[in-house]
Amino acid sequence: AAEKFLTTFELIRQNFKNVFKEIFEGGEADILLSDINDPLECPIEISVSPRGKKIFSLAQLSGGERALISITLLFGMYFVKPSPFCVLDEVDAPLDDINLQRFLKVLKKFATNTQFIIITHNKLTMNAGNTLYGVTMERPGVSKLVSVRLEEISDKDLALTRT
Amino acid sequence: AAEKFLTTFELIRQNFKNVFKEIFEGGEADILLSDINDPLECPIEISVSPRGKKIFSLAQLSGGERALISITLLFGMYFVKPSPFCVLDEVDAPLDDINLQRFLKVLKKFATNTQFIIITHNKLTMNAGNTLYGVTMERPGVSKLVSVRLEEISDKDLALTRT
Amino acid sequence: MYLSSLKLSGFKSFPEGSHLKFNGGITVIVGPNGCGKTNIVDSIRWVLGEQRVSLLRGDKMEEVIFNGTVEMKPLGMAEVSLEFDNTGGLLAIDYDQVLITRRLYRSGESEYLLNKQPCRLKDITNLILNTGIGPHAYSVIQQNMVEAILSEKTDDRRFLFEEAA
Amino acid sequence: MYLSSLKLSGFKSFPEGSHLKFNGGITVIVGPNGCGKTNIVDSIRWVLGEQRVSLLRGDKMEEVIFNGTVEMKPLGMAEVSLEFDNTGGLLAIDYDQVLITRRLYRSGESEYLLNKQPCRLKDITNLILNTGIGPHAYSVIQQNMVEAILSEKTDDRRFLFEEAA
Ligand SMILES: Nc1ncnc2c1ncn2[C@@H]1O[C@H](COP(=O)(O)OP(=O)(O)OP(=O)(O)O)[C@@H](O)[C@H]1O
Ligand SMILES: Nc1ncnc2c1ncn2[C@@H]1O[C@H](COP(=O)(O)OP(=O)(O)OP(=O)(O)O)[C@@H](O)[C@H]1O
Ligand SMILES: [Mg+2]
Ligand SMILES: [Mg+2]
Repeated sequence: AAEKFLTTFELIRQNFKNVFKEIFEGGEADILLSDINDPLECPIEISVSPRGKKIFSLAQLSGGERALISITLLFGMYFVKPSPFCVLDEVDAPLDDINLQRFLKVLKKFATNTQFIIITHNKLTMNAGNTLYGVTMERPGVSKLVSVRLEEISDKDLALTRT
Repeated sequence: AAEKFLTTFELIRQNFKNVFKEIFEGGEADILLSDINDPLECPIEISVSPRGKKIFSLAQLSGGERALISITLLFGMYFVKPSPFCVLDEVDAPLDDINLQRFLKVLKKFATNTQFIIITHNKLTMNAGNTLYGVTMERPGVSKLVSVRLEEISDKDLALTRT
Repeated sequence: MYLSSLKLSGFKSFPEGSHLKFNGGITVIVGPNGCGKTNIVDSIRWVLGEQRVSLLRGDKMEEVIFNGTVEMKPLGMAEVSLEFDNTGGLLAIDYDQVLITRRLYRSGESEYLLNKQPCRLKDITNLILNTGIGPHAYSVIQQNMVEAILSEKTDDRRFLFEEAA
Repeated sequence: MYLSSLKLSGFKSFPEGSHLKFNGGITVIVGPNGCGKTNIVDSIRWVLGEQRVSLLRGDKMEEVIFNGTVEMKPLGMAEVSLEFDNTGGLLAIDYDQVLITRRLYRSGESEYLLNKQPCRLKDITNLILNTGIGPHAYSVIQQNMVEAILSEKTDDRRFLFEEAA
């Protein structure tokens, strides 16, 4: 069991580092078993430094930086045991425009082999999709699905009209 | 001490209900001491139902609804013991455009008596301010302040140019 | 192998039948706060066998059944069906289209169906085992996952790693 | 009564002196992820006497001092000054402008100043007591406050109510 965990851990680690390079464009990232002799129980440490920064603990990183690292690690795990589909619920909320574009570029690259279902409030993310569904609640508490054309998305992300 | 707490609690409760009416435009909200005979120790319950919905627990509410309730409660407390200023760090992140506009309308109304300092990535919120500061990091890890003109904020919230 | 369709009926804020069709690409779901988007995510976790009620934002499993509004009565059953295009043969079952259905009644009784044939939950979990499909933290990524992953409580983090192992 | 100015020097990602001026209205602060906006919020909590290091996103108070980058060495001291326009007389001190300063050295030594005169932390906390000013959860509202407030752990919630009482 320890064998299997160590093998998987090393795969996650490599994937984490690769995805990190793509999303962060520089900087260092690693995950480590704090005690190699106790792989099944010891704490797993994450250490990350965006390009040019000296980071002593993850808590020092900003809300957006933490969100991006978290998604990087999840993608790293994802590629060890890929599901045919991946569902993302508003993971882009804390990201600024530049980080969001990097994230979407990586997502589109992965989308050649993986089906993504993404929930978002963000116009840039909406533009990245090839199918767009709107959910509305005309009657309070009752959800209704509408399919949406992209040109109908104006500055109000609620101007959803049925096609 | 119990006296004082009960008095404050009732004030917070009234303020909470008032702010809720302004932000949610309908629906019900309340906070209750689960055991009136043990006011200093008993759990404090929050119950909220947006207009037309039947809600059995706060966990059922969406990310955006919870954020809005949380800000409503904080404002409720705030008006019991108002500070001359209030700092808000990206509280608007989970809100859709319609809720954001309601929040900003309430904020501007309170701003006649309270100074607000708001951190945001959102264009609508930027437009609500009368002073705008940009923070950039030209040298990695070194923050620099720039003052920003609103007309310079294009679709890229990072196109901050010094005035 | 991809998700081709999702049907919800009586699940959370979807009292009447609602049907989403997916192609293999990137599907984006939008709408105002509280309109039901995360409920759709919950339904995918649920139909794939999620038993951890807290990950479905409830205290008891019964809470996934439509509990009514001021205008509508509660319903007695929740049903979700997820259809896969299995032409790649990833799922070890001799069908090009695979339909997984889960039902829950207020009595607490559950039903599971594979291509409309009643089966046990076990049959569904065995079918998707080792395909990577399932309600894993890394394939159905929740709205508040950031803190959970970077959590100082390193047990949470270890659990995540073990899901992928 | 309003905040008129904030100066940071050696505090977190602000190694050199940085100066924000405020008017009484709504000031909006923007910028990319990780550029230092929340650090500004931390500096306001800190200069008002925040002693809970976890609320400043650190393990030890020393972590508020600029710790260097690949191009710059760490600094030995953090200093933040907050100036209030006190023409309303809300602060019980006979000045129209009130300047509160806090310094921390790597040695662990702290200094506090009121209008540039050395004082004790106690003098600052007494001055702002009962004015509503202070690093309260409801007046300096953090980036991840939603979960803390609606937290199922009702102690957190009680603590919030007691701050306002
Ligand atoms: N069992 C249930 N019966 C009826 N309605 C329910 C049930 N459970 C949840 N809901 C409704 O679902 C709503 C929340 O939906 P959901 O979390 O999907 O919103 P969302 O679209 O993700 O919003 P956000 O953008 O704010 O995250 C609640 O307001 C509640 O009314
Ligand atoms: N003691 C310190 N010395 C130097 N730099 C520090 C120190 N503490 C934090 N930082 C830097 O501050 C950065 C985080 O800043 P901050 O949290 O203010 O970002 P932000 O502007 O709020 O971003 P976001 O929009 O993502 O929330 C970290 O990347 C780190 O480099
Ligand atoms: Mg949601
Ligand atoms: Mg921040």
